[in-house]
Amino acid sequence: GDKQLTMNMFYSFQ
Amino acid sequence: MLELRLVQGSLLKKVMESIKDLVNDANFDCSATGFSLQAMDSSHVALVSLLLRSEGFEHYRCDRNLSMGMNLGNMAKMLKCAGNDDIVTVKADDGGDCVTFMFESPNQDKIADFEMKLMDIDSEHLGIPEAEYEAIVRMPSAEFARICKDLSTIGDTVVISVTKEGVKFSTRGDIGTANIVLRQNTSVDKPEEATIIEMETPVSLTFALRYMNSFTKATPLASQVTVSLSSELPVVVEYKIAEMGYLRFYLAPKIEE
Repeated sequence: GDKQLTMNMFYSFQ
Repeated sequence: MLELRLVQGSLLKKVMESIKDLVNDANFDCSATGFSLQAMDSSHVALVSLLLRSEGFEHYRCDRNLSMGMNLGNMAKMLKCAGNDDIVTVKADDGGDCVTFMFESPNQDKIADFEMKLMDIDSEHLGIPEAEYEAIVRMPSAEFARICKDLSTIGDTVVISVTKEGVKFSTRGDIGTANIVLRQNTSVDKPEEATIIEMETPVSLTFALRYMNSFTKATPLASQVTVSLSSELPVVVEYKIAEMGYLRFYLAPKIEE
């Protein structure tokens, strides 16, 4: 199956 | 002191119904700009961003920036008790441990107040810079909901591909495959029925339909939805909230292993 990416792979915590 | 009076209280009811199943607890942030929220689902795959600008409220008083941690399921329960035509007022004291929702019927013959306990939530605020998207599709929100629902009966994921020809939604499952293509259509009588495709570069991304279907609970908020896609970014599914702001859902793609 496909691998699900997550938000923190794209955006960093402020 | 915080006091926000929203004549169209049903907007807040609709917002809560749209997000309560995706996010359990979240901080509502109040500032001079407006009433906002950013929160992720428990698996950090999807993110909700809400903005209700202060100008959209009949009365907006926010003496100092305030962050109020709320359980969204409980907040939705309370707002469900408001009538669809009710005026909703949100009140809180600085440093207090509760928030009050006041519901007024349009002719002022029924006034209710519901007090809810606030909670401490670790804020996990992500910085999301403005981005140029490779493709932006604007389409009727009901059509988008229909497509996500239909495809989820066949498969678990949707491939959204934008080319010059249009936007294609595809899925595959044990019983077979499905492809739905929408072409640009600006010739309709009503603007809310138009499909508009702006494409800089062809793009194709795969997403979990479970999340997409959850986002479509926001369909009652807006007649149109905007889907913004770039190959290196989460998709943004945006519902504009009449003259007040927006409800945006970000969803990270799936990639082949």
